[in-house]
Amino acid sequence: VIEVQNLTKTYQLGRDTVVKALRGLSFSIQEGEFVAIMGPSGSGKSTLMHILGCLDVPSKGVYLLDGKETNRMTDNQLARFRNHKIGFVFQSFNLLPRTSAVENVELPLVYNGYRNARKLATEALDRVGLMDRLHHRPNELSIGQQQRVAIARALVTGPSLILADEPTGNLDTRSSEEVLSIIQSLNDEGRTIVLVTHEHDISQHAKRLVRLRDGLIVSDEPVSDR
Amino acid sequence: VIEVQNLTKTYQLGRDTVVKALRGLSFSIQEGEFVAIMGPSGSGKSTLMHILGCLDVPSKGVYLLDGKETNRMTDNQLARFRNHKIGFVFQSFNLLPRTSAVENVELPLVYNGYRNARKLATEALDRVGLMDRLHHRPNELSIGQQQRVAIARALVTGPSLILADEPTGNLDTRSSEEVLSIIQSLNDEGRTIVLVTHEHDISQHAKRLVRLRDGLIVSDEPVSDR
Ligand SMILES: Nc1ncnc2c1ncn2[C@@H]1O[C@H](COP(=O)(O)OP(=O)(O)OP(=O)(O)O)[C@@H](O)[C@H]1O
Ligand SMILES: Nc1ncnc2c1ncn2[C@@H]1O[C@H](COP(=O)(O)OP(=O)(O)OP(=O)(O)O)[C@@H](O)[C@H]1O
Ligand SMILES: [Mg+2]
Ligand SMILES: [Mg+2]
Repeated sequence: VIEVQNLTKTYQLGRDTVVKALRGLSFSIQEGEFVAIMGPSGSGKSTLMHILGCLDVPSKGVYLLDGKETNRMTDNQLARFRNHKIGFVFQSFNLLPRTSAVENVELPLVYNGYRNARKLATEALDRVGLMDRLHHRPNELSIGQQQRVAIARALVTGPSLILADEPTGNLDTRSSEEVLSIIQSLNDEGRTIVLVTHEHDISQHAKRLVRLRDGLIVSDEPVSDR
Repeated sequence: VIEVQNLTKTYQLGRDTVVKALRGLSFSIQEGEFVAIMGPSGSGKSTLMHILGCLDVPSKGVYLLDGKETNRMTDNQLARFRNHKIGFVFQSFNLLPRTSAVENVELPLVYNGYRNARKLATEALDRVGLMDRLHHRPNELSIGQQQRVAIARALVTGPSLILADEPTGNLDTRSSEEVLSIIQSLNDEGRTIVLVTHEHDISQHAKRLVRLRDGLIVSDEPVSDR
């Protein structure tokens, strides 16, 4: 479902500063896989995730999504992938600040024409333990609660590709385990999962572990016992 | 240095919704202690930290800082505590978006009249591994890099009370250990540390562990072997 070839991302800041965030990544992910991505802070994980989620474009290289080259897609085609196929949990949540939790979660459903958007959004928030926070706005929520709203929003349309960038970074052990079991059951249904994490314990829930360092893949191995 | 008595914080949202974020906390912290605070997402940790940092006021109860009641201090006195005595690492960083990393870190120094602000800020960023990111603005930094800028800014004036709200939540293991060893050496110098974390391993660096649940303290114990 995902194939990247020599993916490169370079930022130019001012006249002299060049940051090579990705330096030529090549890998592929089959449908139904559960891949964890680890690596030091600043190694390029979020940059890669944004490209995979069609939220950014590489400087060089190719990204094939379901066999189609993304750099040859129209804006409409890319938007359809982003809104229908892909569920993205952002490392910094990206919630709409002036709307409530349930309105934030129902947005992708409304956008996709679901009639029971409010009901599905409420159930999604219930599953992440936020039934009593439906009408709170993000600044009336703890950071971990905001993270769970972001998770609920990413998963509510039942996307076939889930890109989760540190979804448990701000959660206590019990909430982390609950979120991981939701993700696990989605994978059991055949959905493809790519999960960035800093925690070794979390990575062990995946079936394959890709390690980044300075914008390059340094290892790509199955997870033992999985 | 810190004493709270029956600290309560209640939020009123709209007409019907009341959130009791803190339900009557009482404890004290002596100078030079190293206290970890743990608890489920939404249990009141950040709310407590904001009150301890003089960034918020309780609904009821008393907060004595260096023996003085904070609710009887003038705005100037509170500001002096915030800017001179306390270093606060925010869970959501709170960096100025349009200024570079080094300018963000030098701000407390400039505010306090240091002449070598730029030099001290540069050294602080070097200590957290961001020497090559001095002139990047927050949106040109990874989330973990932003977190390290927030840490450098909190510590740069050498405050006697350090309040760190999940300072390693978005850091890889190696960066976390580096940050914790900086915090440990500050405690070795006699500074008081209060550190919120979700990770048991991180909490074991402290000498005392306070657990919150639903806005109450449920345990307050020394950390074994420390
Ligand atoms: N402005 C607000 N209005 C209403 N409720 C609020 C407000 N700010 C926080 N809350 C609620 O207060 C409770 C405590 O929030 P707090 O941010 O202190 O939790 P926390 O322990 O830091 O959680 P986390 O581990 O997720 O960061 C939460 O249930 C939250 O929903
Ligand atoms: N807009 C930008 N301009 C310049 N450099 C950038 C920009 N965005 C990111 N970078 C740099 O690209 C590198 C990769 O960033 P990225 O956010 O992908 O890291 P990451 O692996 O997700 O890190 P973390 O674990 O801290 O979240 C970092 O060194 C960062 O400083
Ligand atoms: Mg990242
Ligand atoms: Mg918090």
